[in-house]
Amino acid sequence: RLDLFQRAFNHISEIIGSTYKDLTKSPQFPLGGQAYLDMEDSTEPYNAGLKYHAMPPLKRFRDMEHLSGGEKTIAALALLFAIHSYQPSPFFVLDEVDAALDNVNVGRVARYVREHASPGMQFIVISLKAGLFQESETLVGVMRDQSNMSSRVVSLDLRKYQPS
Amino acid sequence: RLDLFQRAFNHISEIIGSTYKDLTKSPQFPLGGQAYLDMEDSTEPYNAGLKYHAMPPLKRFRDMEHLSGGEKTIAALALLFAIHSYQPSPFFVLDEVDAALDNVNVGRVARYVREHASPGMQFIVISLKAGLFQESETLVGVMRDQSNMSSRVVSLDLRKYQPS
Amino acid sequence: GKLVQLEVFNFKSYRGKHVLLFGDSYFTSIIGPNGSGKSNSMDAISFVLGVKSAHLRSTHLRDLIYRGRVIKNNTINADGTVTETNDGADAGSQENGSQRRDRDPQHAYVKAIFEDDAEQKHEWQRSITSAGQSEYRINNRTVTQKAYNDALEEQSILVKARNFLVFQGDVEAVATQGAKDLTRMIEQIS
Amino acid sequence: GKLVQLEVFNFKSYRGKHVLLFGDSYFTSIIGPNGSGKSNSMDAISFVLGVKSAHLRSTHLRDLIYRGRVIKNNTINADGTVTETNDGADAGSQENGSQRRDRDPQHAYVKAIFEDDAEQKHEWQRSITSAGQSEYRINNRTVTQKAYNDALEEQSILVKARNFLVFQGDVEAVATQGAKDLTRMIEQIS
Ligand SMILES: Nc1ncnc2c1ncn2[C@@H]1O[C@H](COP(=O)(O)OP(=O)(O)OP(=O)(O)O)[C@@H](O)[C@H]1O
Ligand SMILES: Nc1ncnc2c1ncn2[C@@H]1O[C@H](COP(=O)(O)OP(=O)(O)OP(=O)(O)O)[C@@H](O)[C@H]1O
Ligand SMILES: [Mg+2]
Ligand SMILES: [Mg+2]
Repeated sequence: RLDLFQRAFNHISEIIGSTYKDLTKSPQFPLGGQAYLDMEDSTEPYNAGLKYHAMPPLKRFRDMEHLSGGEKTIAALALLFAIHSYQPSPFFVLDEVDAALDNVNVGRVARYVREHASPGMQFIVISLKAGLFQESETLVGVMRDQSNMSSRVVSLDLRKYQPS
Repeated sequence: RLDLFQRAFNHISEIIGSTYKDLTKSPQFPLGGQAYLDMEDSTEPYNAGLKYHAMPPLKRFRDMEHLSGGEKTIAALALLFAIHSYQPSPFFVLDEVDAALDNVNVGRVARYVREHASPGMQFIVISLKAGLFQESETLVGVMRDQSNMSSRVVSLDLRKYQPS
Repeated sequence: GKLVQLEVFNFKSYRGKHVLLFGDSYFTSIIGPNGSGKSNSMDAISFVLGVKSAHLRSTHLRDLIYRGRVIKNNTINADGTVTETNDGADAGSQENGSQRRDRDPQHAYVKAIFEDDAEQKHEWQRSITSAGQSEYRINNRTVTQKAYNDALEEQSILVKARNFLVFQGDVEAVATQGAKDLTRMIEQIS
Repeated sequence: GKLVQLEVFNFKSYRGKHVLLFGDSYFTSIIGPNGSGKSNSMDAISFVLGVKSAHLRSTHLRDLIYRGRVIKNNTINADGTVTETNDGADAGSQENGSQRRDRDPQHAYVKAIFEDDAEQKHEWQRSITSAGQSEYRINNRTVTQKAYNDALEEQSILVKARNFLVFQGDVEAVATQGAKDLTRMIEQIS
């Protein structure tokens, strides 16, 4: 049990840094930010506290609580994607995770999802932001059908309209 | 004490309906939705539970918990504005209250704020959405000054650029 | 593997049968106005995978069954109180209350079609019976809840961990969660 | 009345003195990228009105004072552990740790200029002293916390109720709050 946990922890620790970097890098900060997992008590890890630290580029280390709404969201997504890489469920369902993100960060998440969407990692994303959903392969449009007092859906394959 | 509370309650009850209507009306639903305040125990009101109900147009009554993120936000804003009308503080500060709103609802909130912003009701709104902040009289732009490791602000008077 | 489509029947705001087609897309976005039913579609995915109704904004399974307008219409009177009156807008509203309520569907289901890495299709269906109970079917054969959960686990879908489902409003808490929650999160997948 | 401007000094992410000018605008929007300092400006408004630091994402008043980069730089090693090393990027980082820490400011303030309905200007300033205490000034005269709060109440600013401050992420809870919270909310303003 300890061994399983340790293996999961090691894998995620190794990948969280590059995942967070992928979500925070930019022309001014090609190296992105820094993130790591801390284990508080290494004799009985599965009983210990795990602590997650994320530092946006050029910001000093402080408690996660002090990050802004958008910064917390990016840090959270990095952790989710890193955990997923260890025990990948075949798909991810994300409901409006971009609510607190400005357009630049929406673009970074869109790029990350586009680059990682593939067999073994299917993304199903609910979003109100064109910056994110315009990058999808398929759109499922949901609308309220007043006369029937029901939701209705229609699917649209965007790949038809995109350059290969 | 009972009397003061009753007066506040009566006033807010009377205005919540029209406030919610203002925030939910549209060409298809010129009457908007319905909202009201319910008092559970009228012998000792300030000890009783007050219950707030809001129903978007054409939706049947159900618990507030069942409303969607955007519907809850609109209902919450209506209640805040109704409460404010009874004991108006001179200004309102709202931080990203539009996070869950689609573009149509952002437009409704922008219109409501524009129509009510006046002496006695100053709105200071933090927003990532152009649909909302483009309607302001003044913009305060905040940016991160990397070289100084500090936030910086600049104010812009939009009225110069708007038709009277 | 990937989720190819989701078929919902009388589930939350979806009256009757509706099909959400994902196809062979690895990046699908669900879009639409506030209140249209997007989060309800995520509830449908979670539901069909066996997530408890407590996590689906519903205390009872019955809340997940589509409910149309009742004949009761809440009218707000001048004094702010509410009167329930007959709703003239619904077909058949001349009938009495008990008949109208019988018109609300009594059962519902969600069926997912999942294609595994060998391109084999699996049909997973979870229903809510008129008794308000869950029923599970794999490829149209009724199975126990445990067998259903095992079949999902075989496809690396670990429902208990729910790491791959991020509900509306929940994402920021992933970053600020306490040490013990994070440990448990990783424990569940190891 | 209206808030005409806010002057912040070493408050949260605002190093040194900065002026947020609202002027005679009744609809001002504060905009900018994630992490730039928008919510911090709302914290400044709340702070100068006397709101407790617990509501400002800070446990202690001291957390509200600007803190620059420390000479410690967290480096992540190949094995994932973290080493604290000197940060070459800061001026004066050759000095030892205690000297660098002294470079962080030891006090901060926020000053609001409020114009009442008679077009009279009021200056309300709240400072954090190097002892980590709050100090209150009205028109540059030091006053007690009670006098400060009374002056605000005279302008219909009821800080205890905080109804006019909606912090990031809080709005939806206003609609779903329990009955007792709603009662208390209305009680506070009656
Ligand atoms: N059992 C049910 N029967 C009928 N309608 C329901 C049922 N449960 C929920 N609804 C309706 O579904 C709507 C909410 O849908 P949903 O939460 O999916 O919206 P959404 O598209 O996610 O919106 P948003 O963008 O605001 O988050 C509500 O208006 C609610 O009344
Ligand atoms: N005492 C302090 N000294 C220096 N920087 C601080 C201090 N307290 C907070 N910060 C920094 O301020 C930043 C957060 O700013 P703020 O919450 O105002 O952002 P925001 O503009 O609201 O962003 P978002 O749009 O993501 O909500 C964080 O990066 C944090 O590190
Ligand atoms: Mg939703
Ligand atoms: Mg913010």
